[in-house]
Amino acid sequence: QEREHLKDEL
Amino acid sequence: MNVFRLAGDMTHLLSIIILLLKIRATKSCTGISLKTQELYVIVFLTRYLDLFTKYISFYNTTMKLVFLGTSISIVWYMRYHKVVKQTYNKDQDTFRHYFLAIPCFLLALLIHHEFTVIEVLWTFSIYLEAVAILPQLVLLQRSRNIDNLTGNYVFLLGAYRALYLVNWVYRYFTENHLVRWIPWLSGLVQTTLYADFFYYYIKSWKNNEKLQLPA
Repeated sequence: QEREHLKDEL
Repeated sequence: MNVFRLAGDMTHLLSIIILLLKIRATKSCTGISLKTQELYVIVFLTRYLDLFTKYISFYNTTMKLVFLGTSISIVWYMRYHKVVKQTYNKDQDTFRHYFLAIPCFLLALLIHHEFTVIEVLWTFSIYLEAVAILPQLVLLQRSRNIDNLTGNYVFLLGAYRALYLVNWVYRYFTENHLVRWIPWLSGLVQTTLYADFFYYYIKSWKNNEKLQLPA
């Protein structure tokens, strides 16, 4: 969930 | 998406467009570090590995393709374009950028969120981006006169990550206080590296004089 959170940024 | 992150992405995009315009319009890459540009290509390649496997949004995919395409074409221009490559300050752009990449990779092997290829390479790209500007800053100190486009390019590049820091503060307070140390600390280091450039850039802008970095 932490990694998923990061995913939407460039 | 929040306004700080959108402003950050647009500032980042603008910096790359300004650099491409400088190279295409003046057919010159004087004062630009090829090492930094190559590091940025590595940053984007290792960060956008899941470009085709994970669809986030049209915006996200488009921007990733634009960043990859423009950064690769800048390196192509500086390496292979018959006119532009003559203007590259080869003898001044001597920073050993592998000395930057290797410790970043080792650090990513040690400190990451989860030990998978995608995650470690993503973390490597975050660490590498923080220090990728160093060859460019060293080159600016060596090259006596910095042209306006190059100065604006570096300024916008530094400003984009500063806006991302604001975005992370905003997201911390609006998205159940999720802590994200790796990008936060890397982004802080990245922005701090621009500190003295920002000082001289704003000073030259205020006094309306040529941008000059002390040797």
